[in-house]
Amino acid sequence: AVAYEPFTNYLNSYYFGEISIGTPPQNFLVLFDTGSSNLWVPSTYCKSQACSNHNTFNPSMSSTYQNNGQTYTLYYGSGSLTVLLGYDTVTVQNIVIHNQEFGLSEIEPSNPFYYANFDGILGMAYPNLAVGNSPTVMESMMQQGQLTSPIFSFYFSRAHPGRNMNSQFYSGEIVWTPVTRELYWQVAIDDTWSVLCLGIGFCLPCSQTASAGRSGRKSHRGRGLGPFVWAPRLLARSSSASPLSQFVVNCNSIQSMPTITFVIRGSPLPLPPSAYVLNATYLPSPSGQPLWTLGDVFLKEYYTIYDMGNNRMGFALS
Amino acid sequence: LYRIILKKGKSIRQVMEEQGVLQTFLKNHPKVDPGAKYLFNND
Repeated sequence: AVAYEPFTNYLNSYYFGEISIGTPPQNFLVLFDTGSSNLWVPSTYCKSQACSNHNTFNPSMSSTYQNNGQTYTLYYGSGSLTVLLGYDTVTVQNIVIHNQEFGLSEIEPSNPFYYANFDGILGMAYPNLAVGNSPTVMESMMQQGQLTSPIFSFYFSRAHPGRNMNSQFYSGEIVWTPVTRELYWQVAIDDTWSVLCLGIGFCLPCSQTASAGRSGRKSHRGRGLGPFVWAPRLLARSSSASPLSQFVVNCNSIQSMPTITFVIRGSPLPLPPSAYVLNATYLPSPSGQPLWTLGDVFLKEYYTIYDMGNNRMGFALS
Repeated sequence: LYRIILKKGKSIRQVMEEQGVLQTFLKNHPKVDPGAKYLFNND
């Protein structure tokens, strides 16, 4: 079985969370990835160079570990990852999940995993995307009564964690929109438009969007993919690309760049240039259907709710 | 409500760039269409 997850080709994931696996618990830093559905961590079975640079799960040190015996391959853009499936107690914050299926890596490509600041990946997409036949982490939480509903959200705090934490994550109304395919968190974008288009060397949201905007393009909202907004090729044709497919803009021009407004279910969600321009913008153009990936820059502006129970997503001003 | 605090770390790109291996890596690995995973012919 395979799962195509080329996220590592983007190499732009910044936010990781701690989990533990086993009894006594062994700690790992994982990427909470809305673009995949499996949980895996490096293991002591792995002799690859990449595993030597990360925390590895030792099944013989856990009294609650059970072997599944099945091996799966996850194909990434930069190479394939082989995992052995097993079951053990997984703890996420205060949530304890018993007999959770997860992957113990056996072979990891050194490039780029050796350089990752995280150990493994915790997938938060739909179960249909997972290899193996056992429940995903979120499904297990539900089945074991840890959650009352399968819903989670991402909030980027402006404050230092633990200080001045705002209990109110959003303001205004929540815009709800249905998930258009229950694999990834894919929703439809009605339109995109900009209020100003004076950008120099960066014409991503210029007048082309008016004609392309009603073709029913889809978007995918993901955390694991990194902090960028991915635009279809037809919308990025005028951008200035560096040899590494990075689209370059003069930082002095940010003030004259457009606000991109995503219209979802009739509600405009504007994204100002200060949100989508970073010091090192990486914006390759996909050649397939017009898909946008709304990454962390969007999530920083909009508190985003992933409601698997009702197959919908919600957005509100963060 | 369970709150899971995420830590901001360095991206793989940052680390590879710091260690001077990013350019070589990107040149030697074929580009993958980021939208390929959403083309559902392989479902």
